[in-house]
Amino acid sequence: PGVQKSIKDFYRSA
Amino acid sequence: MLELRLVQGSLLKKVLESIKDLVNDANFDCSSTGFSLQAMDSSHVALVSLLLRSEGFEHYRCDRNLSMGMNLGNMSKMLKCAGNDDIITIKADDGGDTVTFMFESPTQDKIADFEMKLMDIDSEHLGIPDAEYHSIVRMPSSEFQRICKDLSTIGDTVVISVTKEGVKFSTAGDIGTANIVLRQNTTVDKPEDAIVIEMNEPVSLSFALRYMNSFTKATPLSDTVTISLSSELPVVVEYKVAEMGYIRYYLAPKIEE
Repeated sequence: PGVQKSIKDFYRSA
Repeated sequence: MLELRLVQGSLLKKVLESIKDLVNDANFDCSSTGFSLQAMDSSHVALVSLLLRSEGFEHYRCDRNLSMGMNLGNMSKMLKCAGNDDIITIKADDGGDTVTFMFESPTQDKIADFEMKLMDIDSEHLGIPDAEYHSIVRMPSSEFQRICKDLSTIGDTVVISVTKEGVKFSTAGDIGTANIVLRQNTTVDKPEDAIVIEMNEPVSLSFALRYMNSFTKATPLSDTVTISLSSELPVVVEYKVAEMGYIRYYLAPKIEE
């Protein structure tokens, strides 16, 4: 159930 | 020149066991703050952030900021050659292409040097801003490990819900469903056995159990684990590393489209 999001959908490159 | 002497060498052994299955290659960064690592898994679903503060080392010399690319599987092989009571020293020269792990037995009657080749790793560093989390759960790490293991025999996704009733871990699979509810319990003999639920807002999120199970490899590092949840953010699963730092795992949720 649900689509797996990427961690990069939430945090940007520093 | 870098020279880090860690009396409780077993901590470094446990740290490697906690991350090597999640991440293959990573850059260890050394600065005056400490020895740190940030890396994503190959599918960019999870991220691990490690910090071992400089004050936690008996001797900490880091003349300039240094980033050392290591294959964690190979590093783990080398650290497995250290005894659990050994003192571990990490040594490297600026601009060198190797790192040396020195293992000293507590009685100083055995001293071993293992030199490992470094590698160039093109890794992406993400900025993780401080966040206010809707709910924070602290529980015994062994209990969390047990729950993740048990649920993964039933399903592949865990729904973690925090309400004023407590924290609920649920899954569903071909053979049926499972729900495990933990209530706050602070009337325990040992503080590390407590279940503390700090709920600012109710929250419910879905996560892949495969990653959660991988995070629980850090269980030997700490008696307790902290799970921070917000509906807009990846979950943070944090294990303290003695008094010197932490391993934080960030896992992106599964979201209904």
